Amino acid sequence: KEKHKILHRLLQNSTSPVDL
Amino acid sequence: LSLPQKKTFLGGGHVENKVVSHLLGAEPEKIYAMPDPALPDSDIKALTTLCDLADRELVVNIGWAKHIPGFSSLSLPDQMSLLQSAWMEILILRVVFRSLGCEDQLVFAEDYVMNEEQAKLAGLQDLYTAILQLVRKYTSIKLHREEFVTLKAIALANADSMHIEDWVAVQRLQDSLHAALQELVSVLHPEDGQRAGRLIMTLPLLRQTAAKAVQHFCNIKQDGRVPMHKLFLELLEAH
Repeated sequence: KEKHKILHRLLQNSTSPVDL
Repeated sequence: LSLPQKKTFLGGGHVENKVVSHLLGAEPEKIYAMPDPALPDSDIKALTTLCDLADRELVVNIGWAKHIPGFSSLSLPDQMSLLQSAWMEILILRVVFRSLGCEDQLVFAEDYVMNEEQAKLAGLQDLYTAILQLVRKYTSIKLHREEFVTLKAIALANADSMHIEDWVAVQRLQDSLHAALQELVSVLHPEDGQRAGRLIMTLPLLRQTAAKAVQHFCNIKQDGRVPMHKLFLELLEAH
């Protein structure tokens, strides 16, 4: 996971889950 | 590199599907390539421009993925696995959609359009040919914007990563997007019962083309002559 830290950070940032 | 004359395909029916209207609303704003005017034209300049554009596109595509209904309910590792597998398919599908109606040109961005000659100079002829095959396929199908956004979400949900933890959750996402595509197609093309299947059947060529592109950019990375930003490198290394 350490290798993919930018992707990880971008996904964690202010996620607003959408469930319809 | 000039701005192409873009023809758009007009949709017929009105789309009521919630998933599709959400996907339409989540579609990222356009991004410009802004090639560095200080650099002389060369293959390195073209590839540098494309890698920089891809890096910025990736940031917005990750933001877009979070808006796909159901995607954010997946575990973070599963979200990562899908994006690590499908990121290039998403980039390419966006280029393909922008290039519809533009005679044999690839519209990487509104300010960055490549014809065959320019692709050849950048060492991208094989990739140009492969992406153009997709453009021709979707041109003959007359792909609508609504179908494009749904197909793009399906490509992500259908990434076939080997590292998925919760297959049931991913399958639920796939099923809801597939249902959205079927409903959409039945509204846009009620006369054509085969259309959803025909759209899904374009995905193997998209995956094959994306694999080619990843391989090509991995080779460029090894070569070391083209500067690449961290996110683009990170995702290339995921393969």
